[in-house]
Amino acid sequence: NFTLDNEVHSSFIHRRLKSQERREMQREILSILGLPHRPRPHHHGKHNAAPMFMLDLYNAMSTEADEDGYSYPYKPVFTTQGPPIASLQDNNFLNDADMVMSFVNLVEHDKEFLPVRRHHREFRFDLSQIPEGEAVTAAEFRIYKDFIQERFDNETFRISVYQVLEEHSDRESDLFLLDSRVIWAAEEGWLVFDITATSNHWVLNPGRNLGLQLALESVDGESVNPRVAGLIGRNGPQSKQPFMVAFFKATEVHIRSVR
Amino acid sequence: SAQGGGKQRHGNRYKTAKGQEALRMANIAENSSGDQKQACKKHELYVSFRDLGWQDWIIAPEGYAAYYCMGECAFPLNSYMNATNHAIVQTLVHFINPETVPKPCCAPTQLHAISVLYFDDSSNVILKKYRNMVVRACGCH
Repeated sequence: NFTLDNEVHSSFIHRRLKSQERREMQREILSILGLPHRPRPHHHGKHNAAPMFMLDLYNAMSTEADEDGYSYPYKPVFTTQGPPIASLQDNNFLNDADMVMSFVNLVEHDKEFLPVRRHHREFRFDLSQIPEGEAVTAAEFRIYKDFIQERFDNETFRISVYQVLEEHSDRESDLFLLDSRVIWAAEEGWLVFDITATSNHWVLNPGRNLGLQLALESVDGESVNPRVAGLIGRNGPQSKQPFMVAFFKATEVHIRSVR
Repeated sequence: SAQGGGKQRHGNRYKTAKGQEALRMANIAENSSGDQKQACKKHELYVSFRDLGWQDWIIAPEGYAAYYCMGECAFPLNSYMNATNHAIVQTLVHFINPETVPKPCCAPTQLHAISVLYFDDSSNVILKKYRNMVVRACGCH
């Protein structure tokens, strides 16, 4: 295939570009892509959860580009075992999206390891890198739940996701409940929480972006360590790390600057 | 115009005759021309992100067939693909006044979008749809 492709494409460029020409071409293509400079990602593991999820979206968009629309891949390719827990969402926001962006979790240590009464886990996402002129139409927080063998299959937990409103040094943070649901111990796959309103709030008020908190309770209302229930954290495999994904619609036409 | 006088009508008739003569002459010149120029059509230009050394931040695609339009929009335009009505008029005017009025341009008539998946500086991943990036069809404008 490579030979065939090479033959087809070699009809135009017959020679290697000189380094100056190559730089010029790089600059022009970056301008077309609307980027001020070439990004230099620090950790760019392409097999991490977020890049793989995004690649799945890319493939869905590419393969069905000529059709009327594309469907949200509710069973991501990287979910190797068991059905995904996440419910299917409306496809429209994906069809309408001009841009989709995933955000890595910036919290280095799970609070669950600290001696606190209430087990919880914190997540933070830097939304300052969103290009100008893009409005959030939908946003999700995604966390993977592994199957836990030590637990009874019929055991359930209540999982709650909160937006952190204010932090205090002497007491627990002020929280706003975003979503709460019951999960089975035997379930396995990605849990998806709608955080559209919160994301919009963070974009408009970057100083109020204090992240999310996740807490787990047993049926008796006792606080449960998320790790015990199989929720993957920082120490888990890279392909199952929690992340955030947001869908955008362009609010203004991108005009390239005059050079 | 319905308001035109006899003198003007005569002028128009004269101009039309002049135009037709110009067209006839141009047609002969075009057909007898030794160097047959290539007609306006789509050509492939592959932009390789790999060759640009961007594999570390562009996840997909490896590159894309951008295409470009090249060739001549020569008389008679009806035989060329996708010539706009205005391009045909433009050709006629060019023949009447070749020094000042240019021929129609060979340019894209249909463009497509592509999606690019890449890392930003913070290792977040962006999937962006770029509209009007790939030429689907060329034509004379």
